[in-house]
Amino acid sequence: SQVFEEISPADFFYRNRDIAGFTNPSRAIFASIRELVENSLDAAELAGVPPDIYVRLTFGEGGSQSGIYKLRVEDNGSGITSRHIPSAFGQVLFGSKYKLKQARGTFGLGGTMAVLYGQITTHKPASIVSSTGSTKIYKYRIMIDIQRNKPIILERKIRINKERWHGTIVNFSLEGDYFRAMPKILEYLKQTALVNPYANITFVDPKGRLYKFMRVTTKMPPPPKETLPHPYGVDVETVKRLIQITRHRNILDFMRTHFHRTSEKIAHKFLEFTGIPKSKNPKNLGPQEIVKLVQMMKRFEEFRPPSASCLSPLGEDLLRVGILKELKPEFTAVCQRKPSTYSGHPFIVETAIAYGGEIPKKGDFIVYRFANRIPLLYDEASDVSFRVIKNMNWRRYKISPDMPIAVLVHICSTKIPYKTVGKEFIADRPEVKREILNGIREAARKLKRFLSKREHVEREKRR
Amino acid sequence: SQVFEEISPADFFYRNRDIAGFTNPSRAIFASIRELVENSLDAAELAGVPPDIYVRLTFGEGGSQSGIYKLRVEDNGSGITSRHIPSAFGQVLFGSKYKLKQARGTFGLGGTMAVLYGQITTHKPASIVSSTGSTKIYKYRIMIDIQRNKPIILERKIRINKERWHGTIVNFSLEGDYFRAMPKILEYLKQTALVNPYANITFVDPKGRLYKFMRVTTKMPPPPKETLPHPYGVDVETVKRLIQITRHRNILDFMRTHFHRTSEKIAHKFLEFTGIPKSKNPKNLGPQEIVKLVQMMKRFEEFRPPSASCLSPLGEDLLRVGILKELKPEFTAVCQRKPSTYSGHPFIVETAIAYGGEIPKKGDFIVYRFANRIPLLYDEASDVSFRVIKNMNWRRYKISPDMPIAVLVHICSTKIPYKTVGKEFIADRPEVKREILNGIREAARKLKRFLSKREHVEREKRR
Ligand SMILES: Nc1ncnc2c1ncn2[C@@H]1O[C@H](COP(=O)(O)OP(=O)(O)OP(=O)(O)O)[C@@H](O)[C@H]1O
Ligand SMILES: Nc1ncnc2c1ncn2[C@@H]1O[C@H](COP(=O)(O)OP(=O)(O)OP(=O)(O)O)[C@@H](O)[C@H]1O
Ligand SMILES: [Mg+2]
Ligand SMILES: [Mg+2]
Repeated sequence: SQVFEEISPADFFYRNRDIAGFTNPSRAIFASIRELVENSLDAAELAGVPPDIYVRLTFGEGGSQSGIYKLRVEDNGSGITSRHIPSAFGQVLFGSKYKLKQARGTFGLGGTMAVLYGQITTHKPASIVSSTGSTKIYKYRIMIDIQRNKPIILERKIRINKERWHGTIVNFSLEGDYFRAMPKILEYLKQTALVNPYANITFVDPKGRLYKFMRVTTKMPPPPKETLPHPYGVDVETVKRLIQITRHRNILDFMRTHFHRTSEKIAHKFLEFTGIPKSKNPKNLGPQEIVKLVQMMKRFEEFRPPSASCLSPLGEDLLRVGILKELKPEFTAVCQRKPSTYSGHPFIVETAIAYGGEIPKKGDFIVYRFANRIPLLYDEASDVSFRVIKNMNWRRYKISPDMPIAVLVHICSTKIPYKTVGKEFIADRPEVKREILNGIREAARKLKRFLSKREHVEREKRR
Repeated sequence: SQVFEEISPADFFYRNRDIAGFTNPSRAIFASIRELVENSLDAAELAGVPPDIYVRLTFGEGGSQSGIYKLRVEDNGSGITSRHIPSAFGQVLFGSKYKLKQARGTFGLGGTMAVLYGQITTHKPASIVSSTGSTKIYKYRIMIDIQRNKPIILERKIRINKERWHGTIVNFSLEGDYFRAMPKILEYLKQTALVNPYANITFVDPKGRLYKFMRVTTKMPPPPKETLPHPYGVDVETVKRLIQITRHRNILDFMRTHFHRTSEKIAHKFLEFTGIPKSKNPKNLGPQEIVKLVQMMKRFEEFRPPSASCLSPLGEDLLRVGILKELKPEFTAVCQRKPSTYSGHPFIVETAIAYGGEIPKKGDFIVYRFANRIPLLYDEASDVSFRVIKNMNWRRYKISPDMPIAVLVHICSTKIPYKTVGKEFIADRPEVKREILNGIREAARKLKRFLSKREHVEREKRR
């Protein structure tokens, strides 16, 4: 007969670490660097400062043949309050990004996965140094109790923070294969610099080579603001949880307080639509009444569409600046679409087409994909953006794949429809697909105009 | 400053249910049916009986327009002992398949995800009836406390099991879109019948239409046996856990008892190779000594390769029988490769090419992919088998895509390298890729021989 077991989420992602992107030593080095760099970028933006990020990868004690490396990532971000540092890196499904607000982080998993992978391949602890800019800097040495999904604190030190530094330094050892991973790591850093042109990223590789991606501006997009759930985006579980925590004893105030852009007037109209009396205590709604309430929310057509204040698109200027800095094209067409939603989640698509200059002719378009300012480098063929580009009728715009062209797609959302825990590619959501298609068409129109104008000028010259 | 939260694994998969395959109402109906059918097939094979599985999908109380369905899946499998029933369906990361033994289930997640999805879309409890063939049949009505990842038992009933029935019946409501999902559901059941030709599968759809997939044999492959970890497949964490639980006080007996096919003689040789004295108490190994032990395990070349007793391939006869029953080709070439390993996990590839008869001409090969006797129906282009078929040189075998040909690939392993939690497609592991390629080539050779023999016969006829 069957023998049952329960396992912790750390154990689940330990056993299935390839599902989180830690497939083999080469991929794991890439995954560790990207998870930590994305955490650092989030942290600097949270602190409202242009990010300064230092990544150093060195050979471990066994030297260059042992396959063991040491990874150190330092940032000038918001830092982490002392009591949360061990769990931030020693517990899976623990984090500060479970909010309705655009961020690179979303699962509460990445940083801990990197530390976990290091631990299972080298059995060495990780060291985390952090300060929020207070009078103290905290240093922890931790390991992870994988079966309990809890950090093990081996050491905790405090020192005085004279310069009121704020930031985080993560240091750990891991098995890897840098030489195999190198092209992807460098491509990742370059594309990160492109889509975050206000960031300084410095990388020292195991051979001591220095790569510097310098900022060309200190201008940053306005930060996103946390938002309330939208009536079109909730289900029974979410509404149940809101009812559990609400202090309101009538459903009118409940609707008005807990839902996005739901004024008293709209809440009134909605409750008339449902036939539920305004004074009804939400805690007295029965299970099927809650189901009906949620169904009614989907059918009521007068809720205002979600605002995009929880999003933070790059904007056409910054996108152009980043493309110029890293791709050096002759001409760039950018387009920022209006906010849209899928399944109640707001999103914005930004596209660009870069032509000529240092863009190489590859016989096909070079596709760059970004989500919440994260470059996506794997599984191109499965990604919705790639499919849109493949199936689009480019001849309408007199653009062909043998031209030196790069097509860039950036999606920002409170919930990127990632297909995988490893954030490799984006699922095919009809609303998102439509926005990508229209965004690329708009950019293609601009390029077509530039090319025909240029052709016209050349013809004039030849007369 | 950052506000931290921890979430349960049920909450993680609730928020990210598209990562588990529950993307939208149409996909969720498919996912629910496949998760329950796979559980039933595992259970019947565990009980050693040819599976009888009944799937019934009906319109919910709102009728055909409400988008609410009721799903009922019944099997004649091993059943579940009473005290484990609530957690089996009410707790994520709980199950009986966390062993080193081939099974369809692997994550401890699927059945609970189906119940969870039903709950968040309809707020109705699920009912589970089960017996292991004892004197009692147990019926539970449960919901899931998602934030705690625990079942909520609403009702528990016992009745006498007069006929000593064994099996499980799962009943729950869910939001869905059957008419969109129907082609995929029917294709799934047909391919399941193909790769499990000893199973009876009956499906009644919401319109009352009956689909019967009848067994053509009661012969089943020998069941897999649970195995020990292999020295080539372990890492520091696994060895640490074995050291914690071992009752042996010397490392020789530790190696001999806890590792696959490690006899006393081989354990001796290995310990001489490492320089660790045979009498060393494994619990006295320091962290870096454990790391060195694991590295030595990877380098010692005299461990016997993993045996395939933990696997249960279909076998050429059953595969042929299943293909004939569901595809009715004129000719079938099958091939079962020898056991191989990737990252220490044993696997076997079985391939087949079916030609002519009722196989339609589609202008390209029809690809059927299976893993541990589960059909994979999504993300074909990302799957390793599809890529092998696309890039193979078929002209060598005088086979071209305009012929009526289906190519089937079945991989069995103690750990299928799924890329996603939704078990949609298989990652590109070099060892697996090589076995698939060689397996298809072998089958292609057989088809080539058949075609040239037939061509020869036809030429003779025309003289
Ligand atoms: N460099 C850093 N600076 C400040 N806070 C950090 C840093 N790295 C991690 N954190 C904190 O630790 C938490 C957990 O990080 P982790 O990478 O595991 O998850 P996440 O970023 O929330 O989500 P994801 O798994 O999608 O990356 C973060 O939410 C953040 O609050
Ligand atoms: N029909 C059934 N008959 C017998 N046992 C079952 C049945 N359905 C589920 N179980 C038991 O409940 C456990 C949990 O099922 P669940 O589908 O959630 O996970 P799993 O099958 O182990 O893994 P996976 O997530 O890969 O499907 C199973 O491991 C099995 O022991
Ligand atoms: Mg992160
Ligand atoms: Mg299952």
